[in-house]
Amino acid sequence: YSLFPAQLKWNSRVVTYRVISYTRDLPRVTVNQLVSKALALWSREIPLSFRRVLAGTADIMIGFARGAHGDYYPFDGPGNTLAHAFAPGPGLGGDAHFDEDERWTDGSRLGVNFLVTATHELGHSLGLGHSSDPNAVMYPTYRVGESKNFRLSPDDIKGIQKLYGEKSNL
Amino acid sequence: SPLPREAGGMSEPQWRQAQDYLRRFYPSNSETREADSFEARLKRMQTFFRLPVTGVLTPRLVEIMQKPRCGVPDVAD
Repeated sequence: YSLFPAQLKWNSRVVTYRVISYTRDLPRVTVNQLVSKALALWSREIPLSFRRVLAGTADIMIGFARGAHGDYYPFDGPGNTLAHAFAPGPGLGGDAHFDEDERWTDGSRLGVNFLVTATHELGHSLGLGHSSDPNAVMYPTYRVGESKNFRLSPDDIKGIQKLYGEKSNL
Repeated sequence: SPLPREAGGMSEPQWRQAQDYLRRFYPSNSETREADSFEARLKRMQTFFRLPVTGVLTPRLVEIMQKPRCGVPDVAD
């Protein structure tokens, strides 16, 4: 695993998130459920919880966009870059963007698996960099066909617990 | 003109794609003032993907560069 410079992380125990735009490939309720599931994979391992907000600015703003979309990293059409996210911090910090030119799927059909990609990008939103462990969710290239029993790898868990400590079982 | 040694015999489109990929995902590190030559960046990518570090483009690297991926760089910049 790797961390961002200065080990950027969220200092509060509760991190807010908001889904501000959706893809036409999946029902909104499915996107909301998969985002919640992705965040649960991380919060299961660390003393941090997530609260969804429906208006205003959240710590983690999540959205779909195509091409240039307001940050310095325009998306590039189908394939190549699928999504990106920013390290914890104010403004763009923590935000996760998904390329609307991809074909997003919940695993029930061909396409880019949104749960897998969202879990990866939200790992960045929490402060993880890319891992060179091919089995890690934080490995930079996308791997097809990982939906059932999808979970974090030991490398991912080690990295996120390096930042936030372990979840206390009180 | 012939491509440089680091191109490893790859085609010119693959050479250009490799240059774009390395500039995007293996930025030079302003703190360590690491060199940002093609060879230096390629070595960083080879180190990251646990491949032999030669500084020369290979079919395996071209294959990795063509995979769909996350837009965040692989090394901190």
